[in-house]
Amino acid sequence: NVAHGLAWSFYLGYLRLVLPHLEDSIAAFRATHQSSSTWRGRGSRKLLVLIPLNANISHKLEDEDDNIRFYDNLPNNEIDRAGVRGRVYKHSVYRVLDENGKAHECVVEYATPLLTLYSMSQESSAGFGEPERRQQVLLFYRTLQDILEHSLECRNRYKLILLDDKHEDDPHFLSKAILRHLQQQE
Amino acid sequence: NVAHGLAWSFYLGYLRLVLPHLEDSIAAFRATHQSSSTWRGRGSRKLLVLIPLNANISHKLEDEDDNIRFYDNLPNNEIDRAGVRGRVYKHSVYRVLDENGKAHECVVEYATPLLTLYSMSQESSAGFGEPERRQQVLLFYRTLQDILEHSLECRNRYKLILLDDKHEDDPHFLSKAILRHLQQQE
Ligand SMILES: Nc1nc(=O)c2ncn([C@@H]3O[C@@H]4COP(=O)(O)O[C@H]5[C@@H](O)[C@H](n6cnc7c(N)ncnc76)O[C@@H]5COP(=O)(O)O[C@@H]3[C@@H]4O)c2[nH]1
Repeated sequence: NVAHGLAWSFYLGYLRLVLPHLEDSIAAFRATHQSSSTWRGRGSRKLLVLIPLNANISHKLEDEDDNIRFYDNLPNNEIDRAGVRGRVYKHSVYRVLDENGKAHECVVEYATPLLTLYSMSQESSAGFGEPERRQQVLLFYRTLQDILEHSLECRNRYKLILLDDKHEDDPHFLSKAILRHLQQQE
Repeated sequence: NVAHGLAWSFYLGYLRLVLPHLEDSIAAFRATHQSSSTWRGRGSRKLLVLIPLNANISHKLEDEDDNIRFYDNLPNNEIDRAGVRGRVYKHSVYRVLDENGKAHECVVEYATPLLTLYSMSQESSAGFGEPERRQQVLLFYRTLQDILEHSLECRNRYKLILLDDKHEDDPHFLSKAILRHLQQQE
């Protein structure tokens, strides 16, 4: 079950390393990026992790929804890992416009292992195809949710956002989904 | 089978992205690091990937063997990935001393997914323990070997070095293993 291993890998090799530092990175960022006062609410101090059911991942969020704009990156976090010295871990800050045109800042990215699930479903030698992919995404989501709920280092520092592919005809589907989750945290 | 998914993830999310650029990065590095003439042989223009059977991974190679020293990092390679803008991919260059005290430079690192296998074997809720771990490392190695042999983007740009744990009482086991593989390429 590929998704089970990818969820553990995402936690052990990434979230467990970066989430404890997130609040400090955001504080350092706000100190040097004084232009905006729209970081309010606890949701904007968490890492928002997007999990689209169809594993269709963009490399730039504004390609999905023009109400989303890249703002800047959080400061780099450098960690020696498995022989690579000062391996860089970073997150991107995006500004998301609501229907009133007001901008909300948040730290958001797609769950990178879904790129592996997507590409594996396209490679015949990898052992699974498109029909199994949706099931694997759900298994990834549930496994990750379970791991994170039992993790002391990650408590309250993340939000998993499962994205249905039923509303993809709405050009502002992604910004609305992000804002709904941000506002839940107020 | 966790190792199968981790091998595909390592290829699709890393080797396939970085190996095509490796030769250019090494050329740029040599142009700015004129101190040494010991890059000879095709082995030193490949990424050496260390795969220890016991999944025991160090974050700094010199911790394993004092005949190995960190030299510098190759130039950063920045790629937009899954919402993270300019995610950094880099490799470390190490100098490895032979028994004559002569230094050989090479780009070497451990296969990072083995850290996930190791940590999963320590977490009771992850579903596998230490006895299965060695089998999983072998499966990782064979799956990766198979994928890479069929990859046009990666041909001739890597060397997988499987490390037995039987000689760990030799303080220069790692440098000798690396040199043996480097010299095979002459
Ligand atoms: N968004 C995001 N930003 C990061 O910096 C990052 N680093 C890791 N991950 C994801 O966490 C998990 C665990 O990572 P690990 O390092 O064990 O495996 C990694 C690692 O073995 C290798 N790899 C990827 N990027 C690098 C890198 N920069 N240097 C060395 N190895 C790398 O290829 C595997 C798959 O990478 P991704 O498919 O990008 O997703 C990883 C993975 O799902 C990241 N996700």
